[in-house]
Amino acid sequence: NPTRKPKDEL
Amino acid sequence: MNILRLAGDMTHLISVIVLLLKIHSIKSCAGISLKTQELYALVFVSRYLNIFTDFISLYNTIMKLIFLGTSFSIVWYMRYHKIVRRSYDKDQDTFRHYFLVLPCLILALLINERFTFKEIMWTFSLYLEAVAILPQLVLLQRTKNTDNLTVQYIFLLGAYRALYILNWIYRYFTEPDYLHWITWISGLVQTILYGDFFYYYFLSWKNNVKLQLPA
Repeated sequence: NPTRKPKDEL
Repeated sequence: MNILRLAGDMTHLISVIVLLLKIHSIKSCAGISLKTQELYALVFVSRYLNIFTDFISLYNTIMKLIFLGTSFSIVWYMRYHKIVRRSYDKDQDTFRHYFLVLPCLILALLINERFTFKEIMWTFSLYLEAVAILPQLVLLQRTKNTDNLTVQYIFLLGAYRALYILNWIYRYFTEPDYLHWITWISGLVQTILYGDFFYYYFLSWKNNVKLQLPA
């Protein structure tokens, strides 16, 4: 999974 | 960030403020489950391991610090504050932590997006958050005279999760590649656990009577 976005939810 | 997500975060924040207000102003934690509060502290510690490594936004960092700080201060108040701790219903709050923590940890080791320490802890926090309210709901059922602040606190906590679900639906349709099955299913389970509470909450609100869960 190369395009892993950072986890932005709390 | 969309409005549903912001509303969810704010509801979560207000729920914590309501609880701290109760503890601060009336120096009482009657009806509040220490087990649930300790589980939340554990949830935030395991989830926010990335707080200093992955910078997302100032908002994100501040909110993480607030949730970490408030969850630990609530636990501290309930355990050690010389007046507050007297009001803790220890004999009623009997739910065992490890019945929830252990299965969540095992599940996180088995079902996760990536087998790394941070990822497993993050997944564990999602599973644990889903069930962390259970000791509180059990205590609520056992407590005869639940005060209004406790009921509002639990309601706001449930509302936060419901708003997050709406946020996920919105994001799914508006953002490409936005797919988080583990988060969604845990969040859905968490909200379903509130189903019964919500039902009696609205009933008590409609009939203008005090909320009491049937035994």
